[in-house]
Amino acid sequence: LSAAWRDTPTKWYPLPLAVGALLLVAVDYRKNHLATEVHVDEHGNEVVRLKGPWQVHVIGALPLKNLSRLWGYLNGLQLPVWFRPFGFRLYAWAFGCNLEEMDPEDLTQYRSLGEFFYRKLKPGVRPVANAPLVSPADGRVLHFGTVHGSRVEQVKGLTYSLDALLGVESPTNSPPPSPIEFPHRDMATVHDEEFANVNGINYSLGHLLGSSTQAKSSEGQPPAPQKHGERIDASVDSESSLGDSISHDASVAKEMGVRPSLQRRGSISGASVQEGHSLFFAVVYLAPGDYHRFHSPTAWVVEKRRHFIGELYSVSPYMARRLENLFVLNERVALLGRWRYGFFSMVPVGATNVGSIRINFDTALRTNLRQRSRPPPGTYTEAVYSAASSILNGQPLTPAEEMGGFCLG
Amino acid sequence: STIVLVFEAPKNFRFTVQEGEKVKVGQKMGEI
Repeated sequence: LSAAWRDTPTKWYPLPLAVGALLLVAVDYRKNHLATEVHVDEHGNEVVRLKGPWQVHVIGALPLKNLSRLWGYLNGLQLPVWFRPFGFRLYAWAFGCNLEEMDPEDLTQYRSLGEFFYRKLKPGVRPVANAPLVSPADGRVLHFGTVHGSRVEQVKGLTYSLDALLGVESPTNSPPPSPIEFPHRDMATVHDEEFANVNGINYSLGHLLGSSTQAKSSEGQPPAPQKHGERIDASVDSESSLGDSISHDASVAKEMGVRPSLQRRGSISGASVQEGHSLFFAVVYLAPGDYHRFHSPTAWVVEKRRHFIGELYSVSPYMARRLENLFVLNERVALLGRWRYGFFSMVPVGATNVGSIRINFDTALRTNLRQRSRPPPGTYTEAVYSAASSILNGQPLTPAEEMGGFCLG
Repeated sequence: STIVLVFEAPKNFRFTVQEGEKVKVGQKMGEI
């Protein structure tokens, strides 16, 4: 070997530059085109596919939803009272939960890990900053920035489609905006100036009629997913007294800074923003030990929700850096509405261990359901909250108001 | 689990958090 190494003559000859240049072009093409290659369906909407390194495909081959439901079943089992303090302290130590700020503090009161996971906080432990946008949850800021075109950056170098995240309004879905009708005024419509002068208080007339309510889908059954959403007009029955809903919605109307529009502001997904405005995004990741209820990030009105039945990949930063289209592949509930500056949306995205998403003002919502056949990505079921507060045309929320949460399984 | 916010705001909107920063409910995330 050493003789061959020593005696074999070395011959040098020039590599044609063209070969090197071609190699660079091929590498660049693969990086910039194949990676961002977008497949579209017959409607021109992007077809979302599982893309990423081999680890992602291995995880994608697992029965994630069944694992998630099994995890939820196990965590719903009642624990013996004597075991609860030890068990929950062990979980808190492992995942860094803060046991001092939860309500109730007595660990024996949580019958299962699922209940402990969905714990509440003591009043006052989360002061609300005086800012246009506050954090909707305890967690870690994964990424934030400006939406360019219709692509949102997942992490540096990975993007996904905004339409795929929020759903595309299909023409059959959006009925023409109807003027507000007030039964006690023989179906007359109220004009804007009247809106301001009722009792001299500039609050939402809708509260003289309706009151903040629990939206229920008309069927009461979890709706079957339709391609691109089927409008389920939430039928409501007023459950709370008129008084508290006037103050609540009035504060939202006031905080929104503008008189709530009597007419819907046109389609809110697909986000055509006003002159001088941009679209921004922010992603907050909740770790297993974090408090898992989420709150309103600002004063806004939720007009509709779109429930996308998807997969339940882990959404850890490790996966977010590798699995392209992660937030578009996973099960999620897109809450769409508006705030004082225009379009506003908040999308809780489920994950393997927390596949269930709960929205306090939407008791019809069912997530992480057993599915015979998985609907194609992009399919959603839609419900509107227009009856929650008719003049605001949606469910009004004040900053840091609790909206719901993530449950185990 | 994860929460994604997508919203319209004036161009001078500015985030007041850093990537990777721990946040809590109600903490300021942005200003105009």
